[in-house]
This record gives sequence, structure tokens and C-alpha cells, in this order.
Amino acid sequence: MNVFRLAGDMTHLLSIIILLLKIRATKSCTGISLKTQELYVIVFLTRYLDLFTKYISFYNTTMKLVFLGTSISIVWYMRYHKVVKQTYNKDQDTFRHYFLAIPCFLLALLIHHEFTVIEVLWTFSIYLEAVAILPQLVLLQRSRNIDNLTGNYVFLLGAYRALYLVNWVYRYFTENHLVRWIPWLSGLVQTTLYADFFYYYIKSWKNNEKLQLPA
Amino acid sequence: PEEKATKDEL
Repeated sequence: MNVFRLAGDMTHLLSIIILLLKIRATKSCTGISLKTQELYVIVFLTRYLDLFTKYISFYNTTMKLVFLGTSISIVWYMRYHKVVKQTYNKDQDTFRHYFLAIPCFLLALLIHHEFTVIEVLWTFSIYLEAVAILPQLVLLQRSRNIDNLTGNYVFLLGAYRALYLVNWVYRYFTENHLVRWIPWLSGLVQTTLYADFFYYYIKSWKNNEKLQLPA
Repeated sequence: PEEKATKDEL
């Protein structure tokens, strides 16, 4: 494992910790899209099926279990916690899951490395992860008031895939020119979706202003 | 080139 990959994983983990911290400490999930969080549960469930079939390392297994556990608990808080669920912006979080999930699944059926259940579901999870942030970005654009924790959460979540992109370039040159089109292109799409958000996040940080996305 | 299905990432 190289330093970019590790930095990417740590950024991803930190983003989730910040989100859980926000939910637990402030008992509020304002500005967080339940749609996006549910899509992440689907992403992790379909990607980590290999937990049962293949052992890579202690680190790998632990991180997979942490991502599964935390994403499920975030959804649980937002749907069922009696205080937190009342702060959910249901009326603004209107993006439909299946607009993203169905095309991703069809694409995974068409474009994959190997036609097996595990491989197609893994590919589906890669495609779905690339676009799962869309409901969250739409919700942010509708929110007049984005709190710091939510802003930092989305920033770190975007930064994680950008660091993975650097990791893939590094691996290409250090590991026998390993070519992996599916995650590369999906990761590129995923990072590009954040470009606009990154721009306003950095701008508000430099000018010491409150983050607000133009409608 | 063939894509290697290395699944060592998260």
C-alpha cells in the first residue's frame, strides 16, 4: 500500500467520523441526504461480498467492516433515532434512488471484467459510488445554510477519491503497469462531480466566509 | 490491455 492510498482511506474514514460526530453531538442531520447515505450502504454491501470469499489483510477486512457498520448506523440514526430523524430535510431531499441505481446496474451488466455475480455487483458498486453523491449535492444547493461539519464532510468525501486517482497513477508506474479502466474512469467521474463544490468550499475557506452554493 | 481484478482496495 502506498501513501496516497492510505491518505485516501484515512480521508474517507475521517469524513464518516465527522458525519457521525455531527449526528451524535448535535443530535441533528440537517443538510445530510438520506438518499446518498442509503446509496452508500448499497455500495458497501455489494462491494464487500468478498469478505466471505477472500482474505486480503487484517487492515482490509477491518476497514470494510467499519465502512459497513458506520454507513448502516448513519442510516439508522437518520431514519429511526427519535430526535435525529426530526431534523432530516425530507422535503428537500427528493432525488430518486432508482434514477441512479438502475442505470448503474444495467451498465454493470453490460460493462464488467468477468460475468460472475460477485464481479458484476462489484462493478455496480463502483459505478454507483461515482454518482451516489448527487442527492447530497442537490440538497446542499437547496440549503441556504450549510454548517461547517457538513461542508467538511462533503469535502473529505470528495478528496478521498481524488487521492485514490493519484494512487492509481502511482500503482500504474510501480506495479507492472496494472490497467484498471472501470475504477479509473468511474473515480474520475466521481471526482469531477465534486469540482464545483471544491471551488466554492476553497473560496469560502480563503475568504473566511460561510459556505454557500449558488442556486 | 486486460484489466486485472485486484480487489485489494476499499
